[in-house]
Amino acid sequence: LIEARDITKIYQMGDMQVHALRGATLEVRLGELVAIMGPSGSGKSTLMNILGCLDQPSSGEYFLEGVEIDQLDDNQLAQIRGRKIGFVFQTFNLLSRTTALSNVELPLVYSGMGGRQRRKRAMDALDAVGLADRVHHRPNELSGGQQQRVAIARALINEPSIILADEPTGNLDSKSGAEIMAIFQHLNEVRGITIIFVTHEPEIAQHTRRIVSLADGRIVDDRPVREP
Amino acid sequence: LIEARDITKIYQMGDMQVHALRGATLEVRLGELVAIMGPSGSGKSTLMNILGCLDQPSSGEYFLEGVEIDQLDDNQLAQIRGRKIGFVFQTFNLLSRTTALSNVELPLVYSGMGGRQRRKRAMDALDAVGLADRVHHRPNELSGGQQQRVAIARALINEPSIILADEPTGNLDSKSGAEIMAIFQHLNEVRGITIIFVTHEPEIAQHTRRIVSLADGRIVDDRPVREP
Ligand SMILES: Nc1ncnc2c1ncn2[C@@H]1O[C@H](COP(=O)(O)OP(=O)(O)OP(=O)(O)O)[C@@H](O)[C@H]1O
Ligand SMILES: Nc1ncnc2c1ncn2[C@@H]1O[C@H](COP(=O)(O)OP(=O)(O)OP(=O)(O)O)[C@@H](O)[C@H]1O
Ligand SMILES: [Mg+2]
Ligand SMILES: [Mg+2]
Repeated sequence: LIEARDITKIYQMGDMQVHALRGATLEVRLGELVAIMGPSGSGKSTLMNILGCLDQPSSGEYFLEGVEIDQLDDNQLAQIRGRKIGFVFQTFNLLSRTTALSNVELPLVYSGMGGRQRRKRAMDALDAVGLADRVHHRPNELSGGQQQRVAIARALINEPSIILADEPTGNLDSKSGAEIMAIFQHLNEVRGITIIFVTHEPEIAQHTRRIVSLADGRIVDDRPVREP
Repeated sequence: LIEARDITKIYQMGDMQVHALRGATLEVRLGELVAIMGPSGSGKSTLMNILGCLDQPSSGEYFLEGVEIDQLDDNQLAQIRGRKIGFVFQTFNLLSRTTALSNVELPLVYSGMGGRQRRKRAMDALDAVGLADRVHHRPNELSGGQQQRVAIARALINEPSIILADEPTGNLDSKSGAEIMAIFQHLNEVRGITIIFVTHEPEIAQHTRRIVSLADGRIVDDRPVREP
């Protein structure tokens, strides 16, 4: 259960202020599949970073499973990020000096999993996103869409209970994009994982059950997806 | 006029070979507006880098305006890249320590334009892509789609005769994407600039006059866009 109340985010730039979020209130229940849409610069990534405990709001409260996030210390936050949440970044954020396989193994290193089991799990995750033949490539030896898929595999590897994906299909052709969406839908419908993702593509949003729309730092719409 | 004949690109990975391009032949005339489509990993960015003189093929020939590119020295190549070609990278490649404005000014610095005129031109270019109020932000103070638009403004600033754009609307909502496409179409129809861009979105490709399709390192289709 995600509960964000009246979240603002203000960046100070010299003597000017940028209001990235101007009071966003959002509730997401366990097992939901939610799409966040809105124009470029409307605050989607800013909101996702706050929901993912990667950033703090300037004001407002954020509760994750009933726990108020700004009351937690760094260790507790790291635990939540590592175990509960899988985050797919809009710009991937892969480690450039190591292979796809090592990148995907990384969350399992932090959670203390043994080497052989870790490697098998990472191989399976890369296979699931169609990259079985690219596991030893480093990010700059991968296409844009392949890098995006490594970032997705890494986010799923710890079997988090919440997945936050910031435009996970932006660099993918429709077929690869559909394969990724099928993975997300399976995780949501079969394993009950709560999934929130940002997308610019209406056809992708149509496959979710709820669409939250942002504009200029505010939530301007929040409605269920109508069955066609 | 772009003439690429039987272009291959092979990456050596240890004792394995990755065939990113397996013999691509492509001719593009002055003033064309061409979309390149294909699955993730099919060789689109690799082909674009070769067309943009940023990379060399493993075999095959590439002629740009009748000049055989592999006969040129580094200086001549730099001239072509700086003056003739505007390149929008799939992963933006902005300088992270400097502002949007400085990033966009950079090609004009290299072409020797004076400071005041350079600044005015860069301000106009950023205004044209809707970023007038973000000129002093650095890339990590910009949204994904805003970074993409800075990369687009930078590619246009030198008024190149050829624009190569690798998924220029991948991070943009449909409205911002349509605004960018309108800029490209204007440059093509009114100023006669030759434009080749990679896209995953069929609706965007429909606004061009020719669609080249890649699969597994080969050009598998090349046809005009039929009027609806
Ligand atoms: N430096 C490299 N070393 C090894 N293989 C590479 C390298 N660069 C690219 N590749 C491989 O070459 C193939 C083509 O890559 P390319 O970036 O051209 O694909 P693309 O069509 O642009 O894909 P996308 O739509 O995902 O951006 C991919 O399978 C990729 O893994
Ligand atoms: N560190 C920062 N300093 C100043 N302004 C910032 C900073 N980070 C983001 N912004 C601004 O906050 C606004 C919201 O940014 P955000 O990244 O959340 O947008 P977005 O909706 O994800 O856009 P996109 O669809 O382009 O990715 C943007 O206008 C951006 O310029
Ligand atoms: Mg964003
Ligand atoms: Mg590419």
